[in-house]
Amino acid sequence: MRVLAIINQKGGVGKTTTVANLGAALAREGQRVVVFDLDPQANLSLYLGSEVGRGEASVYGVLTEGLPIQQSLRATATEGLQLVPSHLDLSGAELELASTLGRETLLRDALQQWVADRLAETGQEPADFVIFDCPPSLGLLSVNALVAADEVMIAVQTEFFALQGLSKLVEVIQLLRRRMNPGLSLTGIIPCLYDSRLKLAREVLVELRKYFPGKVFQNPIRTNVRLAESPSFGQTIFEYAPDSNGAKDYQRLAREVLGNAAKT
Amino acid sequence: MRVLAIINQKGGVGKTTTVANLGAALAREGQRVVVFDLDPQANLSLYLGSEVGRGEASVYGVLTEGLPIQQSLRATATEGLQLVPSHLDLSGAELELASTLGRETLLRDALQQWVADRLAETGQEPADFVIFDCPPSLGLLSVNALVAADEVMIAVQTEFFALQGLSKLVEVIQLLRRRMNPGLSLTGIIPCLYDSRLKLAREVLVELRKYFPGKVFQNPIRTNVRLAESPSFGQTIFEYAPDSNGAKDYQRLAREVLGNAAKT
Ligand SMILES: Nc1ncnc2c1ncn2[C@@H]1O[C@H](COP(=O)(O)OP(=O)(O)OP(=O)(O)O)[C@@H](O)[C@H]1O
Ligand SMILES: Nc1ncnc2c1ncn2[C@@H]1O[C@H](COP(=O)(O)OP(=O)(O)OP(=O)(O)O)[C@@H](O)[C@H]1O
Ligand SMILES: [Mg+2]
Ligand SMILES: [Mg+2]
Repeated sequence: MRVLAIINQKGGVGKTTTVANLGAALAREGQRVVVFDLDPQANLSLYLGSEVGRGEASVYGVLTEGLPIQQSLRATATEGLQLVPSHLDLSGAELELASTLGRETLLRDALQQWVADRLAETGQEPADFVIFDCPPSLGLLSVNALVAADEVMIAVQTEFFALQGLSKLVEVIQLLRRRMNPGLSLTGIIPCLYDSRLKLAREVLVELRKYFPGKVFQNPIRTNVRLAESPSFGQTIFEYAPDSNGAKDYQRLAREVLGNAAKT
Repeated sequence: MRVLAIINQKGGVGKTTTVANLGAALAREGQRVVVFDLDPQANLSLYLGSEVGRGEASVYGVLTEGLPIQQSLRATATEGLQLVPSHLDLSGAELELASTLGRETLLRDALQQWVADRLAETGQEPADFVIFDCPPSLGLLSVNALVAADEVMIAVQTEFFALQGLSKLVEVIQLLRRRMNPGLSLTGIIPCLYDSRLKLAREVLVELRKYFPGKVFQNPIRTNVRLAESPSFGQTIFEYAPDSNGAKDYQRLAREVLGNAAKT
């Protein structure tokens, strides 16, 4: 089971769009995928057609009440793709958990329990891929994702502010690797919202390849209005516009991710 | 002195771009403006040409060590526009201050002290406008801005996820108005990154005017590549591309903001 965190504290760079559509693309390749919505805004949950009422099972219960992950799984319209949804209450979790011992490892512990339970029941791991959608911050929720994950993928918009926050993000990843998660590796940088007609975008892409040699995924995700429209129909890009650039780009990314299997 | 908070927990919607360029546009109208960078990513500080080294005066010192605001002011290239910069250390402030008594009113207290000091010295308030750039979350830094401000302006990208987070944001604003800041009013909603060719954008704008009648600023800020390029030169839109749509839109917004003086 590969566990990925899609992260960037810079907002609006394409994290949620990537988790929803990379998840769906991997499921289309026959993988069993579970995506987790760790953002209190619950954009991923809405994108995949799930709205959680107060008190219903969600990531909030998993982190604050020890709710088992298997009790918070939801099906989506895509076969092979399941979701652990978020809830607005999650925005209070950072302060609620501020004094809980081991608050950084709550998600890792829940994940390990879920895997152990499934292995005992079925002799198989519960999924081939787990993907965390992170909020635009480096607070407790993102830290939980980085501690629970084996691989990090940084979604980056090819615009000016993109480069500024990356050094801090890499610093935090290295710190967590040293202190809490020695197996954490940076699998790659995903250029999102790429428009090759913009000189700025081309320049930022060149800079990214310079700073992170060998780490930037070959195919940027191009800006494509179908990707911006698909969430309003609660559909992934493959359901909404299967022949669009958005669908092609995410399918290609899925193949690249499959090709570079993590150092298991 | 009008004190505005530009806020939205949704990331990448144009908050920083609005604070930098609305601030500059108000200064061009002869107002004395001070903008505060409350985002640990320090995008606003970079946009206005300020990089803060560790230990140098910044918002971090104001919130955690009681550094007077007048000691952290920096000039910018625009006459009449000053900046209180951010620093990456600010990302630790939320946890550092988690158990500080009155942690929500630290910014308000600092602001009131600054105004009192200046009135005593010069008989005049230190500025005509103070504008807070908020991070993409509703954590302690954004709460400090909402408690210290008299007016809230919500920057909204005209895309699908925009509407989902607004109800939570309005809830938080109402809560803070009841509990900590009775004078806080919602001055308006600023539609940003607007592209009238996209049906989705037009639909979202219609929804916004329906949900917030009389609160949506007349002129949306149109998507304009010059606005995306200007920060890479450390220049406001007025220095970088004074004849662009971006410059026109922000100047028009400034006139609208001046026209609807807060209920003083
Ligand atoms: N490749 C793309 N082409 C066009 N629009 C896109 C693309 N990727 C994302 N978008 C749109 O850009 C906006 C931001 O994307 P998204 O919400 O996925 O970013 P995010 O990083 O998850 O944001 P946040 O930081 O708030 O969680 C959304 O409106 C989304 O529909
Ligand atoms: N009207 C516009 N036209 C074109 N590009 C824009 C416009 N407004 C903002 N941008 C670009 O969109 C990106 C996001 O804008 P900005 O950083 O101001 O948003 P933000 O809400 O402050 O983000 P964060 O949530 O990370 O603080 C930046 O690359 C910016 O240059
Ligand atoms: Mg998101
Ligand atoms: Mg910003």
